[in-house]
Amino acid sequence: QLNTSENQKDDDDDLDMTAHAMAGREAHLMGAKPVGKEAYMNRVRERIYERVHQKIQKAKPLDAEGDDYDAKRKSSKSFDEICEDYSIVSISGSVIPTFNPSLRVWEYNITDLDTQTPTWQSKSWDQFYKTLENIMERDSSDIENEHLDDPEQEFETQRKKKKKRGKKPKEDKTIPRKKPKNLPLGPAYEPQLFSPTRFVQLYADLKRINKKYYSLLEAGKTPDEAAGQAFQYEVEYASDDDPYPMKGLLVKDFVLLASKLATQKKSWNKFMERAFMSTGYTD
Amino acid sequence: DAITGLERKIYGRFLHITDMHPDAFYKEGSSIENVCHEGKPKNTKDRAPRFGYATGGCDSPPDLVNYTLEWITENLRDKIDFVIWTGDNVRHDNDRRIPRTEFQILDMNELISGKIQKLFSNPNSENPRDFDVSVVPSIGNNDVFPHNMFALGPTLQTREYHRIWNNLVPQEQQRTFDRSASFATEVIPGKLAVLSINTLYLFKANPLVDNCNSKKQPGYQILLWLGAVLEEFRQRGMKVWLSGHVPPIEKNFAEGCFDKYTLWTHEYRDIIIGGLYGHMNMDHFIPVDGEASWEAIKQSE
Repeated sequence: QLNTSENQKDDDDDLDMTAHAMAGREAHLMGAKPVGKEAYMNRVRERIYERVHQKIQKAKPLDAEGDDYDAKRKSSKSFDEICEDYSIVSISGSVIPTFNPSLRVWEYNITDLDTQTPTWQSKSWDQFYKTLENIMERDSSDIENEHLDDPEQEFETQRKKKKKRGKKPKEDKTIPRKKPKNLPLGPAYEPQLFSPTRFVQLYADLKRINKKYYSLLEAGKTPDEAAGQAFQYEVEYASDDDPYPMKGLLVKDFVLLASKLATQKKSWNKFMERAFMSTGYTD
Repeated sequence: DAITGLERKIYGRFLHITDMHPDAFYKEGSSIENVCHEGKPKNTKDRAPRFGYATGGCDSPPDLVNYTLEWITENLRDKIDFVIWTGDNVRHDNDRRIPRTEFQILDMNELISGKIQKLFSNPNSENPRDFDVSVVPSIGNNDVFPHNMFALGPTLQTREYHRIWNNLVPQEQQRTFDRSASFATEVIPGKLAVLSINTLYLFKANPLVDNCNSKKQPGYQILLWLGAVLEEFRQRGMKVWLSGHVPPIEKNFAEGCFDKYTLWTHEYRDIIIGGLYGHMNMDHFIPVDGEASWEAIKQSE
């Protein structure tokens, strides 16, 4: 018994040491110099942009009814329908100088803002959140009743579940229902009020800023004066800039860009330069 | 303006700012190799400059954050409608000589939140909730202690963030915020809202998150919240931006969470404009395929 207990202790110690080492490694990695970011971006290109490109290549052409259309080879979806499959996750550069500090200003359509009157609901937000709170509370009570952490209770629950087999499973409330067909597409898909139209990417070129700051100090400026004159954000690029100007920022514009990035080396190189905030970073 | 009832000029522009990571231990002139905390630089290239050094592995010097906010005050503040601010407002835990504490993390968040609120608040109003520019913050994986770990509320940490963002979280959402650390702000009342989603409940690296399938999982609860809120905005005829710290991509989200989250963004494409995230420090975008997620869900079932 003593031996077993000692062995157990050794195992626990080993596990602790490994856990500490892993935590240390992770902390180090999280705050360390950027590593493998180029490889990550290349994976994005190969696994995601390339897949998007393949998918839109198979899009049903506009004259799909014609004789040339090979129905077997082509998708049954048009380009617009394929775009509807996608939503866009925009990941922004940071202020922390992993690369150069950056900010993004988004521009959006407000043309019809004044003509649209808000649809006020009879139910207040107060009421809505109280109901939501109750739903979440009730769900939590269900968890307590399930006793999932107790193996015996878990066994019992499973046994009862098996008994009920054949009964329609409960609806999973964390899976949405399909969008009702009568609802029109939103501002991400068709130009309308609140559709994003353009963004401007701002960055602080730290090399230039620090250089200017220290030369101003040498020239006799006070640190505050030098900092005030040296520090500034400037436009790195805008979404409609070359070499891959985007007409707008609808999903279809991003889908087309992804396809272009998958196939055009020049655009991809510029995209990589911008991804690392013009620091010239490579792996 | 929902608070004052006054009309506000809308510019058709907003700001996204993320991952400030200010480091109070940053020392100008120290060694970059020593994460800009101490030590004599080996050479001029190793010397930590006043405003920080790109790709060197150091966090932000406080001056970088302060001058960034000052630059925003002078150049953007009066030209934008709202701010989406996606977290990580403290230094990394990258120096074993000075490990981070929970107090340091919350204190720094309080400090930065105070600066941001001051920057965008209405200087002529005594009401602390009266902002010229609405600000929608979200929690980053470095804003919690231990690193990455964040339990479903109510916990001391969700209550702390409610206190720190007291003026930014709408009053009627106090209780749901205590539970989910997520909320929604009407940045143009009755028309446009921004959802602040606590993505740590879906994050693979959060040790308290396994999947999004069991009711006891934080991810299940946050998806319940998301679904209910999206449906309410649909009923009200409003459009929404999604925002959060960790981007919802396969690499980051726990089993099932990525597909379920993608389904919500897909099936509410009548109201969702897009999703803005931080965490990865690189400027790029990921198109996520809703139909592929339906396939994945069907297969897992």
